[in-house]
Amino acid sequence: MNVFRFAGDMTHLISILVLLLKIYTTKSCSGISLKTQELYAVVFVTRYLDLVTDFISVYNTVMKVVFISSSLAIVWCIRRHKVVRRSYDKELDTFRHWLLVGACAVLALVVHEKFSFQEVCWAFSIYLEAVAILPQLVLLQRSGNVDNLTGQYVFFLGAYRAFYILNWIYRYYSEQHFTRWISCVSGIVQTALYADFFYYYFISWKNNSKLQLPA
Amino acid sequence: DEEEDFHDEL
Repeated sequence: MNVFRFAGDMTHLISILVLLLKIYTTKSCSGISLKTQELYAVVFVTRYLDLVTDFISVYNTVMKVVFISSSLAIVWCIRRHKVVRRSYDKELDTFRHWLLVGACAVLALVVHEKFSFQEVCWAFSIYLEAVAILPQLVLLQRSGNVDNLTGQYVFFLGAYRAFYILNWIYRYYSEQHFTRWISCVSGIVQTALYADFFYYYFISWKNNSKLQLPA
Repeated sequence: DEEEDFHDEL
């Protein structure tokens, strides 16, 4: 464990806590893409299949349980919670995200470390996580104004993988650890997808203005 | 180093 990876995990945790805070305090999920939340639930379930078979550390196990349970809870809230579900932007959240699932599944079957069920699922989850934010970014562009908590949620979610890239660089030089190139390439693609969001987020922060993503 | 057979990162 190194400081970059720990910062990445904590940033990821913060993004989830901010999202839970938004849903809990405002009893609303306006501006939140259910499709991105569903993709993240699939990412965590397929990535942490080893939750019960490989014990790596208490920290690792606890974080996996938190990520899986929070992502499933958020999907449940937006789909089933009698108050929250009313504010779901169903007509704006129209990204065909199952296409992303299909494409990542095909890619994982073709490009993986080892042809085993767990490794193919792991590669699938890495690819899917890289593109999981797309429905959310499209929704933000369509919904125009972005409330603070939603903006912070997306910001922390994008920042966490950037910390992981620093972690991979650090591990390469300090531990001669060659991170799996699948993680690296996907992590760079994932962070790049946030580039324009980060730009507009910085502009809104600098001008102390409302976050506006151009349609 | 031998390829780890588990993923130690989240």
